[in-house]
Amino acid sequence: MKLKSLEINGFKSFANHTIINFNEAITGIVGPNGSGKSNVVDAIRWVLGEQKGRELRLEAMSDVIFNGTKKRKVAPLAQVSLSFENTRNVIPTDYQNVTISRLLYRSGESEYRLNNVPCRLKDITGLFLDTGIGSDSYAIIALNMVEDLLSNKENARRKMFEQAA
Amino acid sequence: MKLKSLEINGFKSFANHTIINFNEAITGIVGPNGSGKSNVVDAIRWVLGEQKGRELRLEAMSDVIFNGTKKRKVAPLAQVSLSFENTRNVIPTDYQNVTISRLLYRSGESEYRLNNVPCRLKDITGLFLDTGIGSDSYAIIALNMVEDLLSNKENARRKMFEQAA
Amino acid sequence: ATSSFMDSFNKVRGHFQTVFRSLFTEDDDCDLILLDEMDPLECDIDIVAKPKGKKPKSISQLSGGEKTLTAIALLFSLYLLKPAPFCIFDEVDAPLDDVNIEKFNRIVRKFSTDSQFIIITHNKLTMAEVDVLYGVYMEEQGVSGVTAVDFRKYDYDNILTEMQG
Amino acid sequence: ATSSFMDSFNKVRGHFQTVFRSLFTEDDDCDLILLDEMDPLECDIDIVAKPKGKKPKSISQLSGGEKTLTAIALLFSLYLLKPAPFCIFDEVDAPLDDVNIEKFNRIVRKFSTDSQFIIITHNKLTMAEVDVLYGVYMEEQGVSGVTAVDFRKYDYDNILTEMQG
Ligand SMILES: Nc1ncnc2c1ncn2[C@@H]1O[C@H](COP(=O)(O)OP(=O)(O)OP(=O)(O)O)[C@@H](O)[C@H]1O
Ligand SMILES: Nc1ncnc2c1ncn2[C@@H]1O[C@H](COP(=O)(O)OP(=O)(O)OP(=O)(O)O)[C@@H](O)[C@H]1O
Ligand SMILES: [Mg+2]
Ligand SMILES: [Mg+2]
Repeated sequence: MKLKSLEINGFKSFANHTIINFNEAITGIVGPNGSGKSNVVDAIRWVLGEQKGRELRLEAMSDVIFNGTKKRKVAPLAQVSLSFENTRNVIPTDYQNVTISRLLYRSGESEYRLNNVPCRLKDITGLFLDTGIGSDSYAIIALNMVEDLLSNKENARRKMFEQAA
Repeated sequence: MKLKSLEINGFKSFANHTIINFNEAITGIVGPNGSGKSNVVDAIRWVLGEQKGRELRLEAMSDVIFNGTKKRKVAPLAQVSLSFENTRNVIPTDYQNVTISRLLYRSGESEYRLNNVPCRLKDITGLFLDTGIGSDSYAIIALNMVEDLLSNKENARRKMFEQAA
Repeated sequence: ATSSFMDSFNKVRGHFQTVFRSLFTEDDDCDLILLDEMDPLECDIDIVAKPKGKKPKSISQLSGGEKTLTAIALLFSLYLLKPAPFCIFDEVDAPLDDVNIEKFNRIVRKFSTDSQFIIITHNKLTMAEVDVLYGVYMEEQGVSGVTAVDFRKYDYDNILTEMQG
Repeated sequence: ATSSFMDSFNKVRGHFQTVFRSLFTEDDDCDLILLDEMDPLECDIDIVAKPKGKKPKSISQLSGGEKTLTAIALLFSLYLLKPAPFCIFDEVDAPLDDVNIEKFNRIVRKFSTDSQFIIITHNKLTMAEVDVLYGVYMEEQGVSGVTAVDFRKYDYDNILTEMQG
């Protein structure tokens, strides 16, 4: 499978519609503190179905919606879409191009979509079973997870082994 | 008070007798990963009377003694001395120059010294009461303590306030 | 279930020894140990790491950078068992010195034939190693934007200053 | 006891607003709050930080670098209340971007008239700012040594390579 692009709109600090392309083998993301780099990672975990707000640094899931600034009001919804080329048929579907999307409205209503067709969360997580991709994947790593591995917090080592095994 | 020098011998990775001078306002310490920079900080906390091995990354206090390598055997003792100029009489003593020392032998025997005269631990901690200096001072900061302040782990914020208040 | 876990575990253990030695030095020792062989599906997994001739009693005695590099060795050992289609690293290179950052970038490059990597970093050496660089910045106060960045060192310093807004 | 703590607390709170604004921007909001004013000697202390027009619900929503800079602001507010004779910082600048590292170095320089600072760092900008630089390295396998370092950028890269042994 090959990542193609990530589209973010209204998610955390991404009040404006933003597209990031992932065409290369190694993509670097840089920028000042607080600019939104880790929010990009959160967006990917969120669209993959992350249900635990704490994993995304939130007190409530509704906190993912752009919450406004002194000069700009809150967004009506948060939307993230992640697009892949299904090379080597890693994902069990006939589609060659796959786009998964997740939306959360201020009302609390939420939607998931597969190639723009509404679906359920488990249709999305089901696609990625055994691929190594998921919201809490052993392949999405930040420094706090490195610390958890080293201190073995809440049996982090075994959980990581089980994802790869 | 003005720091003058730190002498380390047999403490952690400092198998060889080492002296570091602190004559300037701002001293920088650099070097590769694992070279011994944080061990210098541990040495300062240890000579100031640190009793909790966990604060020094140890399972037992005896782990501070240089424990040998494939090519070099263990040290018989660990010794650290810290020297100050007692400017502005910050330390309640008539001495203009003060040196505190701590020794730990493999037998488990330990010694404290003030200007080379054997003394007790509380003679040393007593000297520094209210100066802001101590093994767990609000003025000795590593990244894990920054995290504790931010997460308020074990009421870290209040403890730090109380040291400064 | 037990035999399939043991099979995976032993493979990862073998990979760990290879990867660890490539990140540290060729005659270093390391190991992964099941702390209770009678309960392989539940017991704790111990990490033993002895870089560069040292003899630490546990990995908690290692330095910040050595621990991070050890965790990276474990992660890549899991990736050898089961490559993930893409891996995301959020500032995991922060505790590493320049020499270890080069090793980290080299192992990422090596594995990038089988997986796509997204690397978030503040480090200039890492920025020089990626295939494409995106800058995330504050487009307006509190609102993120993304731009392609052409990395030549002075270019990045200028962009970073502009990105600070 | 209560009134002396409240006195100190209010002073630190005032300092926090000044220091925070000097590290972020002049029209940013921040505060320190006693969560139970009926129990000032025991209750939790809350940190409110709203850098650059943002409106986070708690500091856990801030980025890694923003949180570190906020903790640094709190520490220096405590130092304004009660300067310590010396302060040791072990790699606290690691999560900061270049612009914030300059701010960190500037505030250290400012406070260095009243306190001596010992700064451990991997960052070249910080190295350029100190008065004297010591390199800690592995003199032989597993054994630390210290040498004075003359910092000019290429010099450091060479020394670091030599220090790697
Ligand atoms: N719902 C939201 N609405 C608006 N802004 C938000 C929201 N959630 C988080 N933010 C802001 O996003 C910023 C954090 O961004 P992020 O963690 O991605 O920074 P970063 O680029 O990773 O920085 P660093 O280099 O310090 O790690 C914070 O300032 C936070 O206040
Ligand atoms: N009692 C001991 N005897 C010998 N070596 C020891 C002892 N205790 C710790 N060490 C070694 O000292 C090293 C750690 O040094 P230290 O933590 O000071 O590194 P550092 O320079 O701070 O590195 P980093 O940049 O990664 O933080 C470890 O490799 C550890 O094995
Ligand atoms: Mg971040
Ligand atoms: Mg260290």
